[in-house]
Amino acid sequence: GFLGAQDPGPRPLELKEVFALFQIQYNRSYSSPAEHARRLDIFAHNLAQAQRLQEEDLGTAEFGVTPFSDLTDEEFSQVYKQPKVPGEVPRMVRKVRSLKQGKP
Amino acid sequence: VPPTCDWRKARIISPIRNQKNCSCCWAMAAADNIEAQWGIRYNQSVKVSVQELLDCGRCGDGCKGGWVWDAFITVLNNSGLASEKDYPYQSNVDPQRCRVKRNKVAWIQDFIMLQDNEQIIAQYLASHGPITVTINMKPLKQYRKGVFEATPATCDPWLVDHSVLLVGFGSSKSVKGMRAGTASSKPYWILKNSWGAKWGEKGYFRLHRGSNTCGIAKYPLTARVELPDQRHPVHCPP
Repeated sequence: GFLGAQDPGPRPLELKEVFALFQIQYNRSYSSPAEHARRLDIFAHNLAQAQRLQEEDLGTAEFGVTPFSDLTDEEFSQVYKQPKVPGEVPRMVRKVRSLKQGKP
Repeated sequence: VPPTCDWRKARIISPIRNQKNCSCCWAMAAADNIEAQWGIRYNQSVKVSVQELLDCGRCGDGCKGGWVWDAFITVLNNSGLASEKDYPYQSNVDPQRCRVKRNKVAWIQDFIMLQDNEQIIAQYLASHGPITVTINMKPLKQYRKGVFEATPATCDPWLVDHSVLLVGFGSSKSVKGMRAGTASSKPYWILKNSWGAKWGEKGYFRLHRGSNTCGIAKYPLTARVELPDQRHPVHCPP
């Protein structure tokens, strides 16, 4: 019928296609098919996490594919997270007065 | 406090840095802060050495994390910092490589921690220049653009683990509010990250202002490059 002939519009990209675009955009290649499959799984997990953040956000932020989308949370934390808990936050300001202004 | 402030328009903010495989956001935020303060005070663009902060820091391996005040103490102990060009970033640490060079391009008088109050932070930012803050980085791995607003339940303000430079603030119309027929203004902070320019909004991101989103008010810290009693008045570009 007439309705059936209508163009349904662009179909949503499949996960593998989105991952292929990610690899191109961020210049990623993997050492073996097994590693590729593992990174694809991590990528899917990260997209699900992005969706959760999107639902939680009370503002206007957008979450999704980023340069870190093929990293596990552990890999990401190792590089970017500050693991140290401050033992002591400085309470006293240290002042170094120069004898002549503008000189160290 | 002015309605908007964006220090990027004053051309005192250095290009976006990239930590690569080194957890040194604390050193990069401190370097960004010193460069911005130096630019405001002396109208001079400098790029200071993050590697000097890492190699010469008092806390050992700076690629395994640190705090902004450690960086400022290193700057005070070393009487300033060499240039990025003379002492380039290598994304690893070697304490034996520490060369406290004579040729310093910037130095600081002291550093201060502001009150954990977003209104006071905005006032200081507008009248003194960019400052460093330490936040909970939970939403940043997946962040692409826009203003992130969280509750303490969705982004714990006590678990802060990433230092960045606060460079401005403003307000935007809330899209979600408009959809519901109640357009409301969303105040936000503009923050400079150190994960390269391909991340976020050309290396920057925005967080909601006024709700201590992700603990932004917990550790507001800044270096001072001139004595408070000799300070020149400055104004943040709107």
